[in-house]
Amino acid sequence: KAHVIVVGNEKGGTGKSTISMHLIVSLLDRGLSVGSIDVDARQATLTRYVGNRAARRDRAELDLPLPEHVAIPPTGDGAADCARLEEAFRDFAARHDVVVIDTPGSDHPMSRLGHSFADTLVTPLNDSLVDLDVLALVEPGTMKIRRPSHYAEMVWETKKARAMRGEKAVVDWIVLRNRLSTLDARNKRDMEKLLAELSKRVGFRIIPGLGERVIYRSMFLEGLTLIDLKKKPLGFDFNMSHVAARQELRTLVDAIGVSAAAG
Amino acid sequence: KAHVIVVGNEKGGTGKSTISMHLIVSLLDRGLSVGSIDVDARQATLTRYVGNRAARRDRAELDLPLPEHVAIPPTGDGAADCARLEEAFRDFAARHDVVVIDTPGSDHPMSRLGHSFADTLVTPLNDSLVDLDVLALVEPGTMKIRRPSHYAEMVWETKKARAMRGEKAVVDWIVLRNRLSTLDARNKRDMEKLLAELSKRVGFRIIPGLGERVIYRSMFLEGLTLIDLKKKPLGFDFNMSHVAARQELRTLVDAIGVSAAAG
Ligand SMILES: Nc1ncnc2c1ncn2[C@@H]1O[C@H](COP(=O)(O)OP(=O)(O)OP(=O)(O)O)[C@@H](O)[C@H]1O
Ligand SMILES: Nc1ncnc2c1ncn2[C@@H]1O[C@H](COP(=O)(O)OP(=O)(O)OP(=O)(O)O)[C@@H](O)[C@H]1O
Ligand SMILES: [Mg+2]
Ligand SMILES: [Mg+2]
Repeated sequence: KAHVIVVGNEKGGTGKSTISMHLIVSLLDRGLSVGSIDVDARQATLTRYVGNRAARRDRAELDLPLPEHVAIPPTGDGAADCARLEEAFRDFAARHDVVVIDTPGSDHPMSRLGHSFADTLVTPLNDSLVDLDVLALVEPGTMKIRRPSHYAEMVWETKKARAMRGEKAVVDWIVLRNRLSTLDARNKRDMEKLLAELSKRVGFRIIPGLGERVIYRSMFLEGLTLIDLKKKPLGFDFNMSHVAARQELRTLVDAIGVSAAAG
Repeated sequence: KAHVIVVGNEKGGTGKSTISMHLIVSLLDRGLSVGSIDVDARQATLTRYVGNRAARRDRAELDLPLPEHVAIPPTGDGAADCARLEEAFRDFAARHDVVVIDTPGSDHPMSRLGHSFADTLVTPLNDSLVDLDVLALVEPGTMKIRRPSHYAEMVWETKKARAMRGEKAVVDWIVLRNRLSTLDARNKRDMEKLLAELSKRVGFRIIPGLGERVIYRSMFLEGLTLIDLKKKPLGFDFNMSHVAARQELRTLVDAIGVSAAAG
């Protein structure tokens, strides 16, 4: 059975599709077979990224490993959409070492179903109290957490749905901050403190985040990631930010612990 | 009749709610009366921001101007949701100088209806080819625009809907880059070139963007913006980034040209 990684956060623009693609390429690079499912298929960022990669491979006759990919566009009929997602998921889970599922920054029955398949749920968020607001409501004066908010509640509900299906309800929920800047101490400290407090209450673990680095986004049209850059000649220059980004990704993949699980 | 500003982009996390709030406070600061409508009311970032402001005003007995605000949560019945939005909008448009509408980072009938009310549509996006992808499909090799994509198409459709209602179909569509960093020349130049080309094809104008500045997000829990900081004593320090942010906001508000329209 495959190890299932869902990348989710109802907050928009936190880095879900970017992280999905970089996880896929990292896992392929480690020799694992990967099935990827785009549940945000109207926007289709991941589908476009994978498509650009296939086109680049064909255009330049490069040896670029690819996932087996499927996009499930929403049709307006939530139940029918969920049936198609379930079918695609069961097929990939039986045939691949890892399944990576990218979800939209909004609430949809398919996204909830996708979350209920997760062995590992990866939730990126911006280093911002605005992003934290979808995980927890914070009391302004005291900076104490009043209660978990709607995305944390949704994750609880999907764990319940999983248990109702008779599957183990244990989901390894990993939260990481994304687009971290090197500036500003006070905002960062507030976020660290609040996330640490929330992780105990809601049951997720926090791992070191990803820096704000152009390398994470500049090769979208080519379908490439920094993992691919070690294969010459792709025509992109190497610098310190790439080295740091490579380490950040390795930390993320190791934290998920997939390679041990597979085959 | 009010001047209606819609802040929209189907891409998640581009800064819609942040810009909505900063526009609201800037317009209030110029002495205009503002009605604000949150069409993304499950996530409710703008509603929470305005609510935090009201709580801060009450807690510290400050003279903080507030908009008249309403949130329209989605109920699952698109037609009923749209009827409630229409009613709230007609009421605010009759009684205020400006109506600001924040929309979600996804497609929803209410969001389309909201877009069709716009005199000015403000579309923020990250300085990233990933964000550009929802506006236009770009050919990787030549960096030429193949065709507009789904958000640009949606905007066209809402202009048509507006014309079908017998209203003037002229919408002033403003696109600006957000969270601009001071680094990286090549990615920035690509974005500038592609946006300039797209603006001619699709019919929007580009204005100078907003920098990546912590001041735009660090006062969310207090309900404050940098516009409020000139009133002492709010306990936040002032620096060069605030001065630059103030100028960026002034450029945005002036580009919209509201104050001339009202009263
Ligand atoms: N670590 C990073 N460094 C620099 N840019 C980043 C990083 N992570 C993401 N981005 C950029 O931030 C924006 C948001 O990322 P992305 O589209 O992956 O988020 P998302 O959560 O999938 O958004 P949505 O909610 O729309 O699905 C994109 O423009 C992307 O290129
Ligand atoms: N100019 C800026 N400088 C620094 N941070 C910013 C800036 N603009 C927005 N942010 C931060 O970026 C994130 C996304 O902004 P925001 O939530 O306003 O976007 P949105 O488009 O409303 O997202 P959604 O699609 O979820 O509605 C938030 O964490 C916000 O605090
Ligand atoms: Mg995405
Ligand atoms: Mg928003």
